[in-house]
Amino acid sequence: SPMSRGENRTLGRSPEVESLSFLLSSVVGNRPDLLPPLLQVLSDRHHQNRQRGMRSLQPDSTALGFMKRLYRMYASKEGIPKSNRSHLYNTVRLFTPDAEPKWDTEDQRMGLPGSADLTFNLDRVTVEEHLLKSVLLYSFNNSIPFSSAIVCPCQLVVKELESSSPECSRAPCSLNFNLDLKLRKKRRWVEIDVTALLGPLIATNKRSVKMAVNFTCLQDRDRHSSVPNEPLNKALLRSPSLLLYLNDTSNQAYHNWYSLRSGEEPPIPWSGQRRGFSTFPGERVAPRR
Amino acid sequence: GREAQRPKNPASYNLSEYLKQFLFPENECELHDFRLSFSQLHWDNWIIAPQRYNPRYCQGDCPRAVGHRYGSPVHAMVQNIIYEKLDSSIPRPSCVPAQYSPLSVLTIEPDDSIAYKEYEDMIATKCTCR
Repeated sequence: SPMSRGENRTLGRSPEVESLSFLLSSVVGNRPDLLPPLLQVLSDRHHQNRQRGMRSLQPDSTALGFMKRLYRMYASKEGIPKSNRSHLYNTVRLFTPDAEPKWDTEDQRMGLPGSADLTFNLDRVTVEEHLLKSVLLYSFNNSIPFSSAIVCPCQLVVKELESSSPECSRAPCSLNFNLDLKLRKKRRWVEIDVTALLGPLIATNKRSVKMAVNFTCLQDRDRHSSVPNEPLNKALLRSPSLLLYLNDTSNQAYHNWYSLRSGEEPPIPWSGQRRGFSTFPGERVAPRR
Repeated sequence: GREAQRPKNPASYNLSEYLKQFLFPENECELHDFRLSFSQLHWDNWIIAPQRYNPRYCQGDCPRAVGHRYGSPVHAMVQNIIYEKLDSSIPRPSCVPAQYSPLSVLTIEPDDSIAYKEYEDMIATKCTCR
């Protein structure tokens, strides 16, 4: 078949050619910038894995499920970015908390998810990747059978733990949300927009973000007197993931705003002026002039 | 010597055969598929999607009169003339990609984070002679 013929011609069978770093270093020597982006990512990867004794990669399975769904939404079967889309970012990164979150023991005894201190390591975000939106992604496990869509009132408090940092003077370091969550059998993720909180930190290329989050679902809408909804809180998978929707301005990245409909502007990196610029599919907020 | 000086009389040729070499070369410059799977390259434990990738490639002969059929620049015709008339060590125009489409890739990063990226110029979609 064409594949085997091609393979013999381009890669050959000798063991040396099997090792990726040999292949890449023989192509570019000490000029990694000559590498196309995908090979550059893989070459770094191959080098780092050899240093760590080829530890196999284990991303969080729930997070992986979400990102595969996102991939199917944004790309065709052949992997080509769909053109009929309304978002303007060409990069989405999902981070899970660095270490096992520290939970408030008092809340644990009461069966509440309680508040947790989370640290996200953002080393993989490059200088050319500008933040457009950041989201905390919560998910619910299958312990509660949602026969139909249910709406439940919840409270979320997110506090950035380095409030002494200068960024806090210009933007909020704590956000309170009162939400009515719509949960369906197939849709067990909840996305909370925290761009206003994290935008200034990530815009200054901070390498890690520390935050305390407290997410509690209540029995009824009267938030002052309502009691926690214990089954739902138990179904809530404790530590959220952090999603960053970014615009990579390097020339290897695909910039789809050439195909923007007339009147739409190219994305402006997060700089505080454009609050609530929503680029998530389904939330069409026209950017203010 | 006399044989070479006598002007070649097109009438002695079959005209359609003569013209065919300009219009439809046998091994014409065109796009070919090359479906590879990342598992062949042992990259499938960090590339989650796509699992198969067809970058395609261009291969074939560039005819003497490249013209509009291949979207070639005028320079390609000039280079053909130089090769034929002045210096045959100068290479003829090559069959190369002229247009590409991007590719979306889902990868696991070294720190176990997950990245969705869109890269430019990853799949050849059109060939040209230049």
